[in-house]
Amino acid sequence: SVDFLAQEKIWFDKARYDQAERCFYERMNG
Amino acid sequence: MAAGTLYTYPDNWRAFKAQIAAQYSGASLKVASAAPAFTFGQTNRSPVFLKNFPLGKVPAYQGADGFCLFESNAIAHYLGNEELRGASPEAAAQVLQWVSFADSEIIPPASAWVFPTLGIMQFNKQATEQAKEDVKKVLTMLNQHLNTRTFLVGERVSLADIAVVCSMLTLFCRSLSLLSAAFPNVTRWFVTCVNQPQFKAVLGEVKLCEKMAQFDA
Amino acid sequence: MAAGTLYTYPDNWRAFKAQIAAQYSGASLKVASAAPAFTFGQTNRSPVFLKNFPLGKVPAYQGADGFCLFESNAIAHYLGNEELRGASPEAAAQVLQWVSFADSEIIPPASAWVFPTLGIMQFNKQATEQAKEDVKKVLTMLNQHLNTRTFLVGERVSLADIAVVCSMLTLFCRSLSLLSAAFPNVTRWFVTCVNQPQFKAVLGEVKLCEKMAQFDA
Repeated sequence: SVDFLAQEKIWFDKARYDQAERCFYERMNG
Repeated sequence: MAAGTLYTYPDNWRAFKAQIAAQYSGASLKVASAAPAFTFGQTNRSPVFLKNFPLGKVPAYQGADGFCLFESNAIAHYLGNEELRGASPEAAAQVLQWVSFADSEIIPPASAWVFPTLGIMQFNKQATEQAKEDVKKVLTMLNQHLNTRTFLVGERVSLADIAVVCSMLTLFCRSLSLLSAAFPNVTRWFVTCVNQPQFKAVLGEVKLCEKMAQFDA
Repeated sequence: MAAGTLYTYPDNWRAFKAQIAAQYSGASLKVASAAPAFTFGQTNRSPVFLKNFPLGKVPAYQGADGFCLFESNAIAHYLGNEELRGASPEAAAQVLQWVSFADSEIIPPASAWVFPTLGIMQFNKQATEQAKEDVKKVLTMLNQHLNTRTFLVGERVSLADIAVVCSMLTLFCRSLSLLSAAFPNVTRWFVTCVNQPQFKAVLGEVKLCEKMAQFDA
């Protein structure tokens, strides 16, 4: 089942994208 | 009929889902996106806000009756109506299918592709090329599904269309025009949706981009 | 009452959501997870399968009437009942809130933490430490929510509990025991859920891990 899990598509980077988006919009909104 | 306030920063595609749903259902929705009602980065870190919305994320919805919700799909569902949610068990499940699809299949590669062009993240050539491939794969599938359909589920707009359209807004407006010729059904469906009065009331005039946006340093 | 086949690989926590929902509703669900009915990597790449499930993802559900669904949340919703989905508009929205929460707030950091311990990904100290922090933040919030509640929504198990439990299975079974003392409400709720007959019928005996799993090279 580890082999199957390895083929799963997971957005591991999501936290990085969330943070970048948050910082961007916080800056834009003063 | 629901009535409440949606806390968000301006031009938040996640908030648009809820706002468009409210247009269809007639729910009374006040949008708090600017000072003094709401300042992103400040208000959503205040103790009062965090008491109701512990993660501090937006969009966040508070009903006039005090009912609190976070997660944009949940808010859109609550502010929608039976037609938007899918009137039969099969339709309701299909709506949820496409809503999940938007979050799991569209948003990750769309973000990877678009964020550098908005200056949100550093450009990474490999990540961008992979993201473009992933987006093409998803659009190919959508294009096939929409070959004989006007909308994603049934014969009317549903939360499925709202969620998928909103997840693709930055794509269509910044990066997708050169590809849209390859996905005519998706383009037809997208243009149909954004020209519905309920979408227009929230999104205004949506222009497909003329030129592919590049990395914005 | 729904009746159909769920295609998946074995021990797929996404498939468990649908299977547990079917236990509650009494839906008749055949699970095709091994040859000859289904071989992951082969069957889901075949033209027949892709005709019904264009992305080739599992779990995938096909009803006895031919109705096809992908995306695990949609399948679980379809195979559930009104109680699981939330009987009131508020409860239904809260259920969707927690289901989205599981996908967006739990799965990414939980996977980033656990996958290296399974030898699926390279260990990256910074990424793991960040993932642990993100998981702790989420558990703190959950722990607070469950301070005065037995279940996530209302007074009975719902799709919210099913989705969040299933998203945390590998966490609780591989990495979480040393933290579970810090999140007693979450642990109480998790143990209550996995000991429900309907959960047990699908998951079997769920053992919380004794020792924190480390990177498996």
